[in-house]
Amino acid sequence: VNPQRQITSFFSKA
Amino acid sequence: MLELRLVQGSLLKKVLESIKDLVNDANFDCSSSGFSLQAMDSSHVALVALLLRSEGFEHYRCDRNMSMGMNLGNMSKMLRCAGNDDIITIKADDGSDTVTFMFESPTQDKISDFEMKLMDIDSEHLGIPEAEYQSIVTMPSAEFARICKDLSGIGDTVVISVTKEGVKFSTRGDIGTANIVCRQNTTVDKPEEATVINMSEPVSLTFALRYMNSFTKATTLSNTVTISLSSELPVVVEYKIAEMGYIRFYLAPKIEE
Repeated sequence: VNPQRQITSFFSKA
Repeated sequence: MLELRLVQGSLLKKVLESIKDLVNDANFDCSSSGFSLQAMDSSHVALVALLLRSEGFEHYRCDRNMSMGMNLGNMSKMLRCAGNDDIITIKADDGSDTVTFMFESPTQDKISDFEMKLMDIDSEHLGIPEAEYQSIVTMPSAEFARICKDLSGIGDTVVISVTKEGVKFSTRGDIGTANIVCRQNTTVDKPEEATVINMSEPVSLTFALRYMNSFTKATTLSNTVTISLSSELPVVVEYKIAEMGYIRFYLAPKIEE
């Protein structure tokens, strides 16, 4: 099973 | 004071139907430029960004920037009470803890108003940097929805690969494997039936089909969908909302095995 990445690891808090 | 009159009320109904299962609560941000939303799903794997530009409304009044926290399930329950041909007006007073949705039938013989409680939502707004995507695929939205649905009967993830040959959607599961290749096809009768591949570099990424299938609930908003891919970036699945804006779904990739 491929682990899932999170959106927050690409985009940071504005 | 906020008052937004949308003649094509069905657009708002469709927007809600396409995001209510992905996101529970969200802040709708209203400014002079438009009505927008940015929200993540509860596991922070997907993000939805909606923009309805002010020019798309018949009447648009937003005296000062407002952020209105809404439960999307409840908002959807209210918008479902609007007819598909109804004009929808969203109204809120400054500092109020409620929002009012007014529905007018096209012949003005039925006018309803629904007042919904707003909620405080502590959501973090993410900065989405402008990116040059390695591959951008535009294809009929119904075709993309069909592929996601078909593949989810076989596997849980989809590998989307773009090469000079076309875009390939692949899955693998206990019963076997599936590969669907869509080639660039611009020799169609109608532009919305075309598959257009703009590739600067080949790319291959793996995504959870459960999320892709959820995004395809927006299929009714647009005849075409644009899928933007770059290695090391979330995919962007964008449905344009006629003359008004867009709904964009961002999905973080799975880590390759």
